[in-house]
Amino acid sequence: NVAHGLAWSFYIGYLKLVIPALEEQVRKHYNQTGENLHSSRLHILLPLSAVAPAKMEEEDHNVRFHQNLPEMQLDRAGVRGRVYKHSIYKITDHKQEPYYCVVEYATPLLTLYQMSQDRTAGFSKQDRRQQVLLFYRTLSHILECSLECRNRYRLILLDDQRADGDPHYLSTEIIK
Amino acid sequence: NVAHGLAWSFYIGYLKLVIPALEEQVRKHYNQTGENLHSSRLHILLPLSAVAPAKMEEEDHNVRFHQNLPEMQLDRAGVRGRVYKHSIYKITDHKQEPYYCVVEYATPLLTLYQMSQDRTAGFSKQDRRQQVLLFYRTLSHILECSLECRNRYRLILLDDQRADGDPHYLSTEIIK
Ligand SMILES: Nc1nc(=O)c2ncn([C@@H]3O[C@@H]4COP(=O)(O)O[C@H]5[C@@H](O)[C@H](n6cnc7c(N)ncnc76)O[C@@H]5COP(=O)(O)O[C@@H]3[C@@H]4O)c2[nH]1
Repeated sequence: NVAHGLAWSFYIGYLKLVIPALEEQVRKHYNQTGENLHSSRLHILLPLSAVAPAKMEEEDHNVRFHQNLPEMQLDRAGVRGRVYKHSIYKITDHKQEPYYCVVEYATPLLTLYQMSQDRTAGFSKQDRRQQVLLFYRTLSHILECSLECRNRYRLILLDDQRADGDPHYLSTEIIK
Repeated sequence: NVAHGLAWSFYIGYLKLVIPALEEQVRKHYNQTGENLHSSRLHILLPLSAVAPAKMEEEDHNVRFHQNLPEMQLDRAGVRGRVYKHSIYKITDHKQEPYYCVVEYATPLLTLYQMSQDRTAGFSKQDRRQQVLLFYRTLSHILECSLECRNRYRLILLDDQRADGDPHYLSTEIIK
């Protein structure tokens, strides 16, 4: 099952490396800018449609890119100084003050989406939603058992069917 | 099958993006340094053991890190300016002049290796070699059919059993 392997790859090749370092990056950001984030957890967006746009602003105008956190460099598999960085977003809401947090889509969903478009990948459009759910369940389970990552992330499942044309569905789900 | 999904992910999420840009990065490198590479193909190392060390020098002293190519930045799934970069290595051989090329291990093998170490991943150490071969076959097939990537890469299978203590197996295989 493709989603099972992609969830493991996302954890082993990324979350296990970056989540433990996040608190430090958020502290450095505060030292450099005086800005406090409302949460230092990594907010990970999981759209059931597997549609993960490059820019979140396209989904909801109440979500705006603020600034990147300081980057982390690691030697990985022969690439020297491979860069890992996260983006801080400012989420607005009429009632409350802006909510600053570190948020991004789960990039492996891009693979699920494109595999379902390619006839030779053996993966249909109908399979996609199922695979995103399997990705979510597998990843939740891995992260709950992970000492390095416990309590330092939030998985946010986005149901495009429930969103149903609500232009502020994304910001509402992130702030919840 | 985990390897099948990882090969697709490696192509869709990485090779399809970076390989077409490689020729341009190699040209920029020449403009900045006056150095020509012996090959502008991306050399991708696939050790059957799935062991992909951070630094190639540990495997063979005839392989030395030279410099990184200029980096490429892309907005991906909410991360602004995600960095993609490759390392140039200088490969020496007693008879010939040094061989400069862009080489790296296939990063997904790190996932295969670590999954085989984790009891909950459902993946045994015996499975590992089989999965690396499946990864190699799936990836070869995808790349052969890829218009964006054709003729711009080299897949180098490394058989630790054939290497058998030869301290220069890696450099020999890269230069071949
Ligand atoms: N050598 C190399 N250099 C790169 O810059 C790179 N970027 C991706 N990959 C490999 O390509 C494939 C597809 O990548 P994708 O982004 O969909 O998944 C990635 C992505 O969801 C996440 N991830 C890894 N690095 C980053 C990063 N810097 N920023 C955000 N997410 C990342 O964790 C997954 C697994 O990463 P890797 O296990 O390093 O291998 C990946 C993967 O096999 C790379 N390989």
